Amino acid sequence: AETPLEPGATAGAAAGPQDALSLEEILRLYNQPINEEQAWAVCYQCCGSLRAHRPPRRVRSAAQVRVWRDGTVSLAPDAGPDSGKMGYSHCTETEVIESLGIIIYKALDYGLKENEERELSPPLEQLIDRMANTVEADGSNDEGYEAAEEGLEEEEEKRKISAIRSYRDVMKLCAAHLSTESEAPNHYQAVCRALFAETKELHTFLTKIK
Amino acid sequence: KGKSLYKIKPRHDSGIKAKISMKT
Repeated sequence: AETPLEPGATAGAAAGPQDALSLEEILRLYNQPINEEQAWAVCYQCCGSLRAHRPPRRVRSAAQVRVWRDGTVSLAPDAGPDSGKMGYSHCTETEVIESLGIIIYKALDYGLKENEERELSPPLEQLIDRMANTVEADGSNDEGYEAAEEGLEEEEEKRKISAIRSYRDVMKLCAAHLSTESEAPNHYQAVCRALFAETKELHTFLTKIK
Repeated sequence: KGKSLYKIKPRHDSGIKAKISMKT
């Protein structure tokens, strides 16, 4: 099947710029960080669209992450001066994941002072740690190979969780965060759809006030 | 509803914020 450039555009024939908000716009409008559920959702949705829409793009700013009305999340091209070089080419999947992890963390950290740190739930912190490839610094990435007596399936599961190498790995971890993994596509799409709708509502309200 | 509720702690040298900062 042919893949469109913007996943959000698949929802309607006439999807325009007003049907998407960048993560940066969302952060600025609320003037506060995203919550943890939104972070899981943006992560899952973004990896979903990255899986379907290649070539890989490194995420340089929250302005590139676009949340669409229908709850899909896509990555806009980097408009920076070096876009077309680092933005598109010679960029591996793990590099894209790393950059996405950093952007998601920054969205969770939005507005906090340099000497402050947000307390994240351990699973989300672990996800970002693994995405951003910062795990070795805290010594917690032991690859899980000490469990030689464990079954192969368990070992394989551990390997998958300890080493993120693909968008699919990220999505699996996001799905595992839910009580019912099979609900991940609908749930995370609904969270992103709500994020878009609530931000639009706030925007309309603030515009009226002005 | 819709509010981000989170705890803030002092930034730690070995915390995730420091590790992310080193990457950027």
